[in-house]
Amino acid sequence: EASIKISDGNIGLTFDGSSGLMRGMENQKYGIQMESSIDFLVYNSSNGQGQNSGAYIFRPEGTLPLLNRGDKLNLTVVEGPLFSEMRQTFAPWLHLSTRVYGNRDWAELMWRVGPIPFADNLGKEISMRVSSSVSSGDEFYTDSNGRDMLKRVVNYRPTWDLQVSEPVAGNYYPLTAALAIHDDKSEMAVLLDRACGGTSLNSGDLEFMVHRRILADDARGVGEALNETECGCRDCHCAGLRVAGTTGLVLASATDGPGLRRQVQARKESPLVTAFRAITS
Amino acid sequence: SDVLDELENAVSIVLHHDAITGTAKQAVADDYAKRLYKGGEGAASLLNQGFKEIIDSKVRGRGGDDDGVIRPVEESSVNDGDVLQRAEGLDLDNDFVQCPLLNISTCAFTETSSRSKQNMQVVVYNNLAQARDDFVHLPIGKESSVAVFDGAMNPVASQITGLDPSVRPGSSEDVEDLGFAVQIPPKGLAVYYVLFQNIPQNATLAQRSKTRAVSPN
Repeated sequence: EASIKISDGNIGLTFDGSSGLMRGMENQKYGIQMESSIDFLVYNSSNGQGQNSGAYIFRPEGTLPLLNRGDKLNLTVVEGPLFSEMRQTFAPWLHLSTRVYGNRDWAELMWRVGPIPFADNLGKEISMRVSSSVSSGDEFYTDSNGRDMLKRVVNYRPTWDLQVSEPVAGNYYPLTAALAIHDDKSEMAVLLDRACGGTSLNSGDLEFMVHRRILADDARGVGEALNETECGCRDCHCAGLRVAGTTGLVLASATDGPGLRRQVQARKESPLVTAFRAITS
Repeated sequence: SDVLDELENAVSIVLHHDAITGTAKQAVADDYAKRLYKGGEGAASLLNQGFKEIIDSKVRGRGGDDDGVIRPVEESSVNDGDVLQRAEGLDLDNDFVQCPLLNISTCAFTETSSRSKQNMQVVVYNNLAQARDDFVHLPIGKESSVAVFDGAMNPVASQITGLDPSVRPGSSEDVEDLGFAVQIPPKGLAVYYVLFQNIPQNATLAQRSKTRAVSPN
């Protein structure tokens, strides 16, 4: 199949039949459709030049190819009366299910990362990147503890002339709830279910970190590498932590984007509380 | 309730920058997680008591709307006790439980209930100040025949989907996901019934989604 589309209601996502990657996204409610893709970046955690990456420090030394990944993604399409879903396996330790519901105007990205392999003796930071044809240039917006959105500009500081020594880490900002880009026609945003770091290094990109596994200490006081060889027990050797998360992906018109973004943000901050009990008739 | 103090103490401890950013040794991070977990468990049991109190007080006829959606007691008007009782004389004495690992489709209660065909009452709480349409997803045993009803025993459409193997590595085979839409009032509760037996005639049985693998060209 040259391309596979999943769509329920207003949101439609198209996937490329040869690479298995997402290729386009549309929101019929606002008459918007555009090229868009989702991929993962594996940053090589620097352990040299005098400053290691570590618990306090993100200092990547380039990126690594996605390990153990065949050159194409196998897809599993799920279609049902309430929602449809596309399941992609980027690597045995890296999975993404993209879900669209019939009565929702945004998509849910359900990702599972880990245990991150480190047989190559390299620490790694894993980031998800949503790329699109939103002409955002070098501007993006990050939330301030869930309140107003602050404008960020790549390789720029408003209060002094930045000498760029860390082209990636120097453009990562703290995110609590949202990362957004827009041009005069459309807005795209990701809504997070936890705090993390994020950026937009290229026009149309939304990138945020989902997991990291570091093999060296950064000499800032922890005195231990962020490597999870013991997760939960002292002497057992643990393969490493798995992380699962759900991120909302909003695509809307430039005027309606902020409203939809805040609606999805409120839901991420206050997930439903569900309780059960047996009924004996 | 001093049960909440335990959660409050845990949250105040993890406001330390080392807890928020993870700049701590593994053992310290594990300790933060343990404190939060114990505090969260205590608060959940308090919520469960609250759910039981609010819902059972409806059954004893202290009001509520007959759409099966339960609003805070002081706002309720129409007695929806009949509504709950209209569901074939349900005995609702059991306590509520919650499942913190629902996000990775893990819940012993719903999985065993479906396998033993134990009907369930599900309560959903919305903490937002706006009414909310959302979805609830529950793990159930494979091949369950199931129907969902709202609090007024109106049938609700639902979907059964096989789990992606990576959601629960090594234990996804005999579990499926039951998803259904819910409507909840602002700062309010809504009640649903998930029935595996004695399913009324007017039921809409859960539909199984179609899954197909696509190998890239």
